[in-house]
Amino acid sequence: MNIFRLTGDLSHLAAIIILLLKIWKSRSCAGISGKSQILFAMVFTTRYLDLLTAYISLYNTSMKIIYIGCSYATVYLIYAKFKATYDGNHDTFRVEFLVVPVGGLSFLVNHDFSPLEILWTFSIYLEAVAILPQLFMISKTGEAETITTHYLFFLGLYRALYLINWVWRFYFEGFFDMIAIVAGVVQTILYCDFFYLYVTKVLKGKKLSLPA
Amino acid sequence: CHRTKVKDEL
Repeated sequence: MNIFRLTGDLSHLAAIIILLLKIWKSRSCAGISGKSQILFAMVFTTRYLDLLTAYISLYNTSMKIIYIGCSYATVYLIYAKFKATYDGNHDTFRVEFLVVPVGGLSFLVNHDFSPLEILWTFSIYLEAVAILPQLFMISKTGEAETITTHYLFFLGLYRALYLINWVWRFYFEGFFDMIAIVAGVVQTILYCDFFYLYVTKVLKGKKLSLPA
Repeated sequence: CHRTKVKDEL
């Protein structure tokens, strides 16, 4: 465990908690893509099935359980508890355009043709693109609440830190996982445009709004 | 392709 990996995990955790608290405190999930949150719940579920087959560490097990628990709680808040505030009219990204190709790709390009391994690969590929419905929603409405942009920032920061972690692990441990690295690079690139807006607007105290 | 047997990352 290096510092980039640890801060990456904590940044991921911060993103998840920020989103949960935002919805809980404001009693509203306006501006949040429920579709992205369902995709993230699918990502965690398919990736952490190894909770049942392998024990790595107390840290590893607890973080996995927290991630899964929080992501299901978020989906519950959006689709049940605060359903009346859910902005479904703007959450119109067609998720089958992500899930079907990603499912096909995980069958074709994987480390090992076994059920758990294919599901793990599926989760890696799906995570890379799971934020697209949220970004699509923001581009459609042309704006995002500042707290939502903090959520996106920490989510993107997590992946960027993981990239540095992989460079570190390659040099010091000779470790690399091509599937995770390629998907991680794609995922980080998707956040670049957002990072630019975050730094030039949100950090200067302005609301994130896109030109009409 | 090189990979770890145990997936220790989240």
